[in-house]
Amino acid sequence: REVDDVKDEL
Amino acid sequence: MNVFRLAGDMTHLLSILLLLLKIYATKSCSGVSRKTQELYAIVFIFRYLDLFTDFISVYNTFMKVVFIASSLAIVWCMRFHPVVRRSYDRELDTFRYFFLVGASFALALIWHEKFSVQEVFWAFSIYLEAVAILPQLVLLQRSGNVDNLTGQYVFFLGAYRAFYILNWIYRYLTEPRFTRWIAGTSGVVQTALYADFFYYYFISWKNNSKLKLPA
Repeated sequence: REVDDVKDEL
Repeated sequence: MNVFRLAGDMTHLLSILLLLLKIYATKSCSGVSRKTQELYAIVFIFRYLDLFTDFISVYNTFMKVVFIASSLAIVWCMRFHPVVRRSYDRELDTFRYFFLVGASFALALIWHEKFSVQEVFWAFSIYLEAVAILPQLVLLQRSGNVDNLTGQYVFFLGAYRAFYILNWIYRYLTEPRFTRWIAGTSGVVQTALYADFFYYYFISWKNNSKLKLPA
């Protein structure tokens, strides 16, 4: 899965 | 970051500051569910396991530390602060929250984005947060009068996830392949649980009367 799936939300 | 998510994070931070103000200013935690505070401490600890491994931004790390530290500080105050702990409604705050923890973890074992420790615990924290407010809502129904700061705390705590739902809709519309099914579904359930509170909160605001939840 793309890096944007790093949990960037709180 | 978009305006909805920033509004959500600021609303969430405001709710925590209101609760800290209530406990600090009145040296009392009457009307506050310790069980909900303990559930939130669990939510933050298991959601931010990546605190030391994934650096997203200073803002992200700062807020995670604030959420974990404040939730633990509030639980500590309600358990051990010599003055505050005396005002804890022990006999009213009896929600058996073990089931909420167990059910959330069981669901996380079934529904998660990836079967890894971090992802299962992340999903667990998402599901647990959806139901973490239940002990607090039950306590508000049982303890007749709700003081303003406690009512405002619950109101902004419920409002923050509503802003996050707007954030997910916005990101879904603007970012290709953006999905947050677990957080989105759980966020809708979480916000829906506040529905009746929001209604009575609005009534009390409109009639300028004391907030009263029917037993």
